[in-house]
Amino acid sequence: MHLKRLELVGFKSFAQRTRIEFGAGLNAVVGPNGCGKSNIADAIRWVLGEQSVRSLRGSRMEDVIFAGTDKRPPLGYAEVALTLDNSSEALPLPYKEVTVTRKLFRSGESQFAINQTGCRLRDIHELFIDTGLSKASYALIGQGQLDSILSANPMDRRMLLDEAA
Amino acid sequence: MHLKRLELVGFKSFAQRTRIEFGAGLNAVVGPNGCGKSNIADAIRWVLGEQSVRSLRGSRMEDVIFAGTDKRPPLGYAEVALTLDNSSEALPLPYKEVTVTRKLFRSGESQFAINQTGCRLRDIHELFIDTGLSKASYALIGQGQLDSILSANPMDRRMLLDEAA
Amino acid sequence: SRARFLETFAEVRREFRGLFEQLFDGGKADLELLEPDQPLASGIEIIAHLPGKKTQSLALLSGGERALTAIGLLFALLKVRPSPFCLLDEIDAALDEANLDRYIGVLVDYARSHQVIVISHRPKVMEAAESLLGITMAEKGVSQVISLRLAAQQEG
Amino acid sequence: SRARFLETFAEVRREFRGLFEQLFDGGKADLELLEPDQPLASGIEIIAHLPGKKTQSLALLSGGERALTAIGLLFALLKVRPSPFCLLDEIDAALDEANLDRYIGVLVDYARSHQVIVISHRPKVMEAAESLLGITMAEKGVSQVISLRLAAQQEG
Ligand SMILES: Nc1ncnc2c1ncn2[C@@H]1O[C@H](COP(=O)(O)OP(=O)(O)OP(=O)(O)O)[C@@H](O)[C@H]1O
Ligand SMILES: Nc1ncnc2c1ncn2[C@@H]1O[C@H](COP(=O)(O)OP(=O)(O)OP(=O)(O)O)[C@@H](O)[C@H]1O
Ligand SMILES: [Mg+2]
Ligand SMILES: [Mg+2]
Repeated sequence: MHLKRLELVGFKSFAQRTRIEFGAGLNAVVGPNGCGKSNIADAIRWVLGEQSVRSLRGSRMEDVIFAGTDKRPPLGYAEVALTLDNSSEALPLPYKEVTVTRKLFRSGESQFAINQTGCRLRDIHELFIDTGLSKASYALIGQGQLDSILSANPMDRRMLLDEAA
Repeated sequence: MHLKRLELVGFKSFAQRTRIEFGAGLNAVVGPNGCGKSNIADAIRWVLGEQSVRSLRGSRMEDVIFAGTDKRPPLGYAEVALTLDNSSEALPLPYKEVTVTRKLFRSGESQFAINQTGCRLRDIHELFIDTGLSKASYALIGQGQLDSILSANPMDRRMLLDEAA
Repeated sequence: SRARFLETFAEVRREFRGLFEQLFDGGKADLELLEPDQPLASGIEIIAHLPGKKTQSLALLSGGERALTAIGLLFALLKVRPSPFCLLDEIDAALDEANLDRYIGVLVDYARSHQVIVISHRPKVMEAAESLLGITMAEKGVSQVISLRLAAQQEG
Repeated sequence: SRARFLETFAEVRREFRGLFEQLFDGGKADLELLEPDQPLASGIEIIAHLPGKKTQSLALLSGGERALTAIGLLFALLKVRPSPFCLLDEIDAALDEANLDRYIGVLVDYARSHQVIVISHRPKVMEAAESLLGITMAEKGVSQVISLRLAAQQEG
């Protein structure tokens, strides 16, 4: 299983509908300070079901919705869709492609979907259990987070191994 | 007042007696990972009277003494001497040059001196009060510490201004 | 289960030791169970011995040495229990050029059989990547993506 | 005293606003007392408005944007209440090339009248320095210094 593409609209600095295609092997995301690279990492974490606002650098979940610029007004919702190749059937679904979608309105209303079928957040969480994406915190290393692998206390390090086991 | 030179022996990776001359304006300390640059910063902090072992990256004060390599045995003491130009008499002493020395033996015994005259640690602390070296935590920014200027809570930031006031 | 944990621990430890030696071009490292007779409740100690230097606490290591040690442990975990893809945001920031080259060696080797997404400012990392995704803000505050290079998507 | 604090606060605030605009080539920033009627007990808020973007909490800023904002505040404090020398250990790590250039502009300007010791891996910073001190470990684990360039020591 691997990541085929990510589609975002209204998510943080991605005001316009944007489609990002990923290839096999090594993909490098590059650009100047503040252009949106870590925002893409946040989008991936968010669509996989991240609920910690703090780990997304916000103070409220609403902070992930495009807040506007001096030329554009804020948008009313944020939507991210992550499409994975599932030919190996690592995910327990009978599809070659699996698309997970998350949408958040300013009202606070949330919508979730797996392959266009509405579902709940916990269905997304459960879908990824046993894939190494839900429980492997070492698979998604945020900016400035590398050192915590070492600075964590011995029991926290042990949790990394529990995730791998 | 400015820093003229730093002399170290037995301090962390500086096994050999080393003399470092500084110039006016911008001085850049460069070299590969692990060569000893931040150890120089630690030495400056230490000779100015730093007592927090943690801020020197150790678990005991003895950790600042050269621990040996696979070719050299550990040393029995660490000694650092910092020499400042005092032509402007910013320091309350009648000398054009002021040298502050700190020495620590493995036994735990410490020695301090100002211009070769033995003194106590608190004499060094008091010497620098009102110079901006003792109370200006913003004058000595350690590796990885820049972000804490922003991430500190509003009252901690206020303390930075108290130091400057 | 206890057996599974001990087996995973042994594998991660073996990978970590090998990767450390590769990343530091020498030296040796280890992982230890603080309480070997209670593996399911035991914390884990990391021991790092840099080439030519004495084994010391991790805290005394330099910024770059700590980053490279963390990278060794990270890739040991990823090799033993890979994730469908991994996402590494600026983990190379503290590395000098020599350490960067050795890190890229491990990264490229791992990426031969696993999908990796790295965010980086380092030109050598960009050169090593099969796919290059440029992010820009032609309009201030609004991000756009330019696909500068796109490798074929793998099968399966 | 209250008067002295308010005076210092006003000066640091003025410097910070100017430096921010210079470092970000636009935008505006501010410092605010959370409790203006109790200045001696009040916390301080930092407001950063990047060019073209909306004012948001500092937490949402990127790694490089946060670093540059912190550099602005740091040099504001250093300008208002200089220290005999300052020592900055790898504060440029998160900056891209364009931001690095603007930071070096502020650094070189400040170093015209103040002694600064920076530790850095960035070639442009090395080029800008009047004195260059190389640290090496010809023998593993043992540091040595090579004075690559030494500016005259200032008078007074
Ligand atoms: N809800 C939002 N609406 C609009 N812009 C936002 C929103 N949330 C964050 N941003 C903007 O996104 C920018 C940060 O982007 P990001 O963290 O992805 O940068 P980056 O490319 O990782 O940069 P660096 O190289 O410095 O780490 C900030 O300027 C911030 O103002
Ligand atoms: N007491 C000691 N005896 C011998 N070596 C020591 C001692 N304390 C620290 N060291 C060594 O000093 C080295 C770290 O040096 P330092 O932190 O100054 O590196 P650096 O030049 O700042 O590197 P970086 O660019 O990665 O930040 C470590 O390898 C550590 O083992
Ligand atoms: Mg970033
Ligand atoms: Mg360092």
